[in-house]
Amino acid sequence: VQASGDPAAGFAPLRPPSSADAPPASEPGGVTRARGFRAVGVHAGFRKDPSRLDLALVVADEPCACAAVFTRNVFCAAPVTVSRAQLGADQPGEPAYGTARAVVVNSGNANAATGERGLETARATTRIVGDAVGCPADEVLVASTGVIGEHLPLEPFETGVPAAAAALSPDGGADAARAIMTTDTLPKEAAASFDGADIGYAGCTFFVGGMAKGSGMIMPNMA
Amino acid sequence: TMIAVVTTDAPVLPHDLHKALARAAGASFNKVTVDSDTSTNDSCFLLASGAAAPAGAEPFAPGTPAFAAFEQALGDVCQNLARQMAADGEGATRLVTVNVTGAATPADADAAARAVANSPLVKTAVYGHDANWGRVAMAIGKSGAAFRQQDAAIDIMGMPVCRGGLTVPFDEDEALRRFENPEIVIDVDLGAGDAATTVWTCDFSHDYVTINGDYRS
Repeated sequence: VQASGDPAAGFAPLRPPSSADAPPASEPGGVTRARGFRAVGVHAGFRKDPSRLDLALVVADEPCACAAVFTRNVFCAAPVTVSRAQLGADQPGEPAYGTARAVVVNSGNANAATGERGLETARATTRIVGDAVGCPADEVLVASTGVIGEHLPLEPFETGVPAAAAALSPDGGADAARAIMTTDTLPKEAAASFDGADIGYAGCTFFVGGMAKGSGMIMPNMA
Repeated sequence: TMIAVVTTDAPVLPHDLHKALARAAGASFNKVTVDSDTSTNDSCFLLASGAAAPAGAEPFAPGTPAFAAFEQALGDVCQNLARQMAADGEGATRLVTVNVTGAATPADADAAARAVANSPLVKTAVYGHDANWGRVAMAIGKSGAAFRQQDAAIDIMGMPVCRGGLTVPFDEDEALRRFENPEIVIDVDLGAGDAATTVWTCDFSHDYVTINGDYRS
């Protein structure tokens, strides 16, 4: 059989190019594109470089429905254990959902493999954020990313969180996306919308928006 | 580590939100691999304010058009973020999309796609702009997926390179031209069933070693 990369010469491609192969388009905006949320990214001091944002805060105007999925890595970090418990899941893999008001993320230190001290740091973080945004600690979720096996200092939260809370903004999503970066070269945001007209909510437009970080140690297996 | 925070102003109850998130994450974040290493800290949060709905409006209920529209938007956002993560993998110069069709089971489709996406030899070939389909064949063959090699077909960047488990002559200059694209697509048909999946990864460059040899310092 004589063939070449030209489909006309012999074999048709397995997947003819089509619009169905196109990735989903994203609208502008990220984690604050949906109404009812404010966010901020600040330098709190987890990193030495003062020009680098290292603390992100996402806060809902009111307590709201929340769900989460977490790594199945047995060596899971303290913030995973604490956030999972906040959402009513005692064991890895149990459905984690409930009510939440805020998510706080630091970059530069993963607070992983840090034992009981790490757990207490994560719990203390929820109290600090709760005090700053005006909600119970059990409505605060926490996440960390960075180096594994080093104790996460609490001081940057004590000074950085009140400053962050004071700067929360509906326009703060982009800074929050930058603050959670580690070796990422770009912040990652996406948003989508849908019209309520044909689904029983005439006159409403709904948004979904988000931010993510991830560049290395990446093969998520979350449940 | 991946961390994602996603929000919506749609009204959704917490347990329904979790089901939607689990499905969305399963088809997006959980289909990304940069280096085959699963972090200690991966977390994805989804919050629903309901702020776009009139006060007192009923929450979106599973099985309704409203919930389907919400899940579509959530899936789009998660897949978009997942692709961004793969494209920005440490040292990456290319996003690599691996599509597997014709698998006997969804688990086989996942195993085959993940074997290709995690193969350092496939990833370095992409970095070198080398349409080395033999490495793709090696990866699916060792994956544990059930199929017969004489039923397998492989395309790289839309160019047929393997049919019936055998080589198909192709235009190397055209392959080099197609490797200039920012996204490299590898299609595999196992010829063993109807299951399919997509996994996203990136190429493997010298910079990955540089970054990770120096991470703590």
